[in-house]
Amino acid sequence: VVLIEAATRIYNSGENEVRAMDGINLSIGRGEFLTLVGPSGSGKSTLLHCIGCLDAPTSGRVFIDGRDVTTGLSAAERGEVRNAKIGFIFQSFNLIPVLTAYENIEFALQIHGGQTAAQMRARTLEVLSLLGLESQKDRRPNQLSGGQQQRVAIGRALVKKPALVLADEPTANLDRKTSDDLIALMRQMNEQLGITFVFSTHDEHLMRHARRIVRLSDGRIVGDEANQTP
Amino acid sequence: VVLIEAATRIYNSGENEVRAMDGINLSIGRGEFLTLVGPSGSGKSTLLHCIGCLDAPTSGRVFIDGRDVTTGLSAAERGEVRNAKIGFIFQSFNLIPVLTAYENIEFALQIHGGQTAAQMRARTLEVLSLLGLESQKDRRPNQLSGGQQQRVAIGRALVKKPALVLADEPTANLDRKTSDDLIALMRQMNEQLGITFVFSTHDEHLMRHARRIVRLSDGRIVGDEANQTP
Ligand SMILES: Nc1ncnc2c1ncn2[C@@H]1O[C@H](COP(=O)(O)OP(=O)(O)OP(=O)(O)O)[C@@H](O)[C@H]1O
Ligand SMILES: Nc1ncnc2c1ncn2[C@@H]1O[C@H](COP(=O)(O)OP(=O)(O)OP(=O)(O)O)[C@@H](O)[C@H]1O
Ligand SMILES: [Mg+2]
Ligand SMILES: [Mg+2]
Repeated sequence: VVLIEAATRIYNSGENEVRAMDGINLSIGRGEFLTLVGPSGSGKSTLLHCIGCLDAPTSGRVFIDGRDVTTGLSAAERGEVRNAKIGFIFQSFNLIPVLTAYENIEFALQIHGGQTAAQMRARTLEVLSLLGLESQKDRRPNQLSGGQQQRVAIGRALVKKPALVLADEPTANLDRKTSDDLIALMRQMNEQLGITFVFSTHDEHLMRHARRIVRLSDGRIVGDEANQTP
Repeated sequence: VVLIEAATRIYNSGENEVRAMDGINLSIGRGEFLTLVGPSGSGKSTLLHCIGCLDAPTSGRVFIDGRDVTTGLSAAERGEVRNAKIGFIFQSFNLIPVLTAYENIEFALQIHGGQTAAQMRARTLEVLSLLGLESQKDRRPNQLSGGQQQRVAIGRALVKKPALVLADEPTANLDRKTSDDLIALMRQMNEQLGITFVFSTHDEHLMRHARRIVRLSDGRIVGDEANQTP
């Protein structure tokens, strides 16, 4: 479902060149449950943004379901791929400040389209409940705790049951129990709906559940193997 | 160094009353190394903000070094207490977007006052180095990874060697090695300089290093004891 060929992402900050991604080759199949791991600054967020069509590599190519999303695609077309197929959980949440938790999540369904108002309401309430957010649904982000905001960001990505979920450190602000519940939910969506999950994480409990672990270091893949410790 | 008496913090969001803190009594001595733990939404950030004079309880009192900071203090006076005595690491970093990593950290010394330009420069470079940020020092927050931003927020709090450091989930976005280095640095500052540290965390590795663990649930303290597992 995801194919990346020789992708490099260079930032020119000042006179220094930063190789946030450096010659990445990666193939991810439908229904995988994979995590990216690596030190702070090793390129996990950059790689997720390129897979998610939020950023483009400086050189190399990215294919989503066989379609080249790096060359010859307009910004509008890239947006269509994202809306149709990808749910993204940002490391810094990126919630809409003027919308409530409920509205932030429902908004993702409205953009995606294809459902009645009643269907959207039911699904949004279901996701809020799965994430333990029913009592907080009418509050805005600045009225929520860090972990509550993180869960709204997660809800927004999962509500439309996208083919591909990209989750950048989804448990960073969650306590152990909430984190375990989330991991169980994502595994269930993976096993029952065939949704492909790609995380980045520093959380060893989440790492343990991944079926494949891809290690990054200085923008390069230095390890890619099945998880030996299930 | 910190005394909290019957402190309650109520938010009126809509027609519901939220008791983010509910009758908190807490006493913290000089040189302690304590962590707050508890589920997402249990009140850790709220309590840290009240200790740090960034917020005030709806009822009850907070004393810093014997001085009542809740009644009869103007906003300016509360700011003076913060600048003189407290270093705060925010759960969402709160970096100044137009300043570089270097400038964000040095700014804390400039507000604190009392040092020459050369002393401030040397101390800022020292902190950047201790946190592994030398190569990133001239970049702005949106040019940094999540964990790099977190370390700038940490550097800003530690640079002035304040009497009291309040750290809201300081390792949430850090890999294991960077997190271990940070914990070692904070323990050294605690043991050599007598700085009091109060964290909130979900990270079991950081919890293990605390000498005292205060458990929160629904805005109340439900446990307060020495750490049995050193
Ligand atoms: N402005 C507000 N209006 C209403 N409720 C609020 C507001 N700010 C915080 N709260 C609520 O107060 C409670 C405590 O929040 P707090 O941020 O202290 O939790 P926390 O323990 O730090 O959680 P986390 O582990 O998720 O960071 C939460 O239920 C939160 O939703
Ligand atoms: N706009 C930018 N200009 C220059 N360098 C950048 C920019 N954005 C990111 N970088 C750098 O690219 C590298 C990779 O960043 P990335 O955010 O992908 O790391 P990460 O693995 O997600 O780290 P973390 O675990 O801390 O979240 C880092 O060294 C970062 O400082
Ligand atoms: Mg990242
Ligand atoms: Mg918090």
